[in-house]
Amino acid sequence: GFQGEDLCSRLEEAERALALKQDLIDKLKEEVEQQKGSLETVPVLTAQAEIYKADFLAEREAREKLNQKKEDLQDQLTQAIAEIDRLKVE
Amino acid sequence: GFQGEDLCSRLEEAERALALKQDLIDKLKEEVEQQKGSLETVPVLTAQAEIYKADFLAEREAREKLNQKKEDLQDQLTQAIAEIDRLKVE
Amino acid sequence: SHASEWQCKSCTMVNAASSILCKVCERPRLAT
Repeated sequence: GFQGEDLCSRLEEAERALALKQDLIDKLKEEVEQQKGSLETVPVLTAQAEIYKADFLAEREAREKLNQKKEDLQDQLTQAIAEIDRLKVE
Repeated sequence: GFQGEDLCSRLEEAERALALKQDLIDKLKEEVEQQKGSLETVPVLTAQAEIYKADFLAEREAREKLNQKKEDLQDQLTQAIAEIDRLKVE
Repeated sequence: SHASEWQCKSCTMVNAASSILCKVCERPRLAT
């Protein structure tokens, strides 16, 4: 009788609530999957930054060595020019 | 009677199912939050890779210029040494 | 609408009337 009516409506309500929760679960699962896709770029970007950093450090070291060489050549040239001037005077 | 029994048990099952679905929702929400945290590193890593790339290119350009300068000095030194030898012969 | 069997809209499994969730994919009867 009335009792059954009440149970029926409560069951309807519970089943509607279940459907709503299932919709939310579906949406959250989709969001998790999308984020997983974006997260896959993290190791790639990390590796890329590491590679550029190593290249930068190598270039900087090479430039410092080259600068030293240039300084040496500059000194040798200055001495050579002084020698030429001396020889010309003689 | 029997009908009521059946409705009761189904209502109980529906309520148990609601609790389980809610647990799943809580777990998924937590996973989404955790992934959001990890995703925040993506723009940081991207910027870092860009900065190292720019530094690398700048260093390489500087090294190429320096190398050109070193070549010029090398040529001048070679000529100066030749001049010294000539002057010594005279 | 509780009397009859129902077919899951997601995996098309036909479930007993008394089932609240689909026996195969555990989705509720009214799920879209």
